Amino acid sequence: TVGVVVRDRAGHLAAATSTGGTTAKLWGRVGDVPIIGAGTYANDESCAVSATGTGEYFIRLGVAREICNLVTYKGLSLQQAADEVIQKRLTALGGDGGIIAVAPDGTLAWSFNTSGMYRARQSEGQAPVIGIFR
Amino acid sequence: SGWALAIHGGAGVMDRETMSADTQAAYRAALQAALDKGASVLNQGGSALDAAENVVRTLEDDPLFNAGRGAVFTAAGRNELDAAIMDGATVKAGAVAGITGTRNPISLARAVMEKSPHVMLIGAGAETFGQQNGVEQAAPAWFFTERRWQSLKRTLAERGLPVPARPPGVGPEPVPVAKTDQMPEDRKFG
Repeated sequence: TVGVVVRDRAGHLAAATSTGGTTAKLWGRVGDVPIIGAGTYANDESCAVSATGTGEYFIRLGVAREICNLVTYKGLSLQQAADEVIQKRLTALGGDGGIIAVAPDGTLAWSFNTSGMYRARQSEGQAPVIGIFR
Repeated sequence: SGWALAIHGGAGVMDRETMSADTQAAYRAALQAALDKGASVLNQGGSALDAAENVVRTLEDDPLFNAGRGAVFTAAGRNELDAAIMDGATVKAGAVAGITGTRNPISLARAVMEKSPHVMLIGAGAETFGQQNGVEQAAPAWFFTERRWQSLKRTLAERGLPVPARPPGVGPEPVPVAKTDQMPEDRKFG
């Protein structure tokens, strides 16, 4: 799975995610990627999120939208919201994976409970940050 | 007040001890290239939506990642691709699933968002919509990589399931299969 979250100079947000799914999948199995609110979500008033992981858990938890809801209704920071959903709720349920997110003010966050996630981020005027392992 | 973007290329079991330096370098270079694409759009005043689509298209075309070219195979030996895009400004969204013949599923998802009254289209209907709206098509051979095919064979063998025929246009299995195409999946999910 690949994904991106973006804030442009006008302050608008977008999220995009794409995947081939899981090896040897059967029955037309679909994961969280195309489920709006699970693997992909963006709202200028809250945040934008793109997810990767065991899709079934991300669908059940509505991960992407849940993170944005925690920011909006509970007043959590973007990182706090991401960690609450990924490190606590997803992990407790037995799910694996991670997310990237951006807030309306350009704050970036990522959170994953696996040993690695191919990831990169950059803010205008700053050096890029690229990571693989935890 | 400036732009910001973050990218991911999948999460899972990644072993620092066993992932070769060359592999790490390849992924880092690919992620940098995707960042550069997004930054280029944004530095020219482009929209978050345009940057998002362009970044994902770059990653879909890179066979390292499980999306577009280089995607994993179904048990039947096909690539079935899913994608979604959402515009935070309008809260409009487009999503597709079960795509087999569209080169960049993310562009098909954007077409669904902008050119249809719907949010999600799947399978053959989604592909027809894409063809009618000028979304670039691709043959099965475009998505094929030997590494993913070998991974499928190993997985099917573990499950006692038959191995399907190779997709049309990809040629016979190499003899021997390159060692780099026999590596176990470096990530398990997504």
